Amino acid sequence: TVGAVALDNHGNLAAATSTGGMTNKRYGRIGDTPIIGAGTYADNATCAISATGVGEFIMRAVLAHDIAALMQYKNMTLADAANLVVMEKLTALGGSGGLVAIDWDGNIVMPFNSEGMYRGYKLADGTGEIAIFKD
Amino acid sequence: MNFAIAIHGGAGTIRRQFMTPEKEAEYRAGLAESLEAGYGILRHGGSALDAVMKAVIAMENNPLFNAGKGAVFTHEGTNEQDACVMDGSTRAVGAVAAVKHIASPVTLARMVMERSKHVLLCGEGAERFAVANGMTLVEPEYFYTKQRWDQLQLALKEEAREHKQEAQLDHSDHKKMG
Repeated sequence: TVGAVALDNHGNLAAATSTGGMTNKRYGRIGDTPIIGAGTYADNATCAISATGVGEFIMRAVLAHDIAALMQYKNMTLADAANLVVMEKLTALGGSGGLVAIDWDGNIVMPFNSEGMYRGYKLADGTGEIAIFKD
Repeated sequence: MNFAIAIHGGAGTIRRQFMTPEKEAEYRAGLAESLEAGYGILRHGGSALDAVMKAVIAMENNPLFNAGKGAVFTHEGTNEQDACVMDGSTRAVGAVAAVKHIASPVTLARMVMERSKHVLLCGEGAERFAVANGMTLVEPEYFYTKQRWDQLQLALKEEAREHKQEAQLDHSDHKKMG
């Protein structure tokens, strides 16, 4: 699975995700990627999110919208909401994976509970990072 | 100026012990290419929507990643892909599922968002929509990579071995019928 989230100069957010699914899948199985609010979500009022991992768990957690809802209704920061949903809720469900997310203020988080996640970010000032494993 | 972009290239099958320095360099280069593609749009005043599209398309075109060219194989040896794009300014969204002949599923997802009254199209219907809107379908060979094909063969072998073992065990879960 691949994905991206962005904030532009006009204050607009967007998210996109694309995937080949899982090796050896059958029966027309569809994962979280095209399920709005599970694997992909964007709302200028809160954040934009693209997820990756075992789709069945991400769908059951309604992962992306859950983070946006915690920000909207509980005034949580993106970092707090994303960590709660990925590191606690998704983990408790037995799911493995992670996400990249950005909020309306340009804060970026990339939490995951798997061994690694191919990921990277870049800010307006040109600073950024590309990483694969936790360390 | 306050713009930024973040990308991911998947999390499912990364194992540190199988990551060689050469492989890691390839992945980092692929991620950098995607990041720069999206960042370039933002730096020139482009929209977040165009930036995430550009970043994802770069990875769809890179056989290293499980999307577009380089997508994994289904049990039947086909490639079946899903994609979604969402615009936070309007909460407009488009998605496609189980498409088999689309080189860039995220491009078709955006087409669904912008040119249909629907949100999610799947399978043959999604591909008919693609053709009706001028998108060219690709042959299944477009998605083939040896690495992904070998992964499927390995998965099929493991599956066959597991079934054989289960059949030989009295305590198989399938035999716990109450």
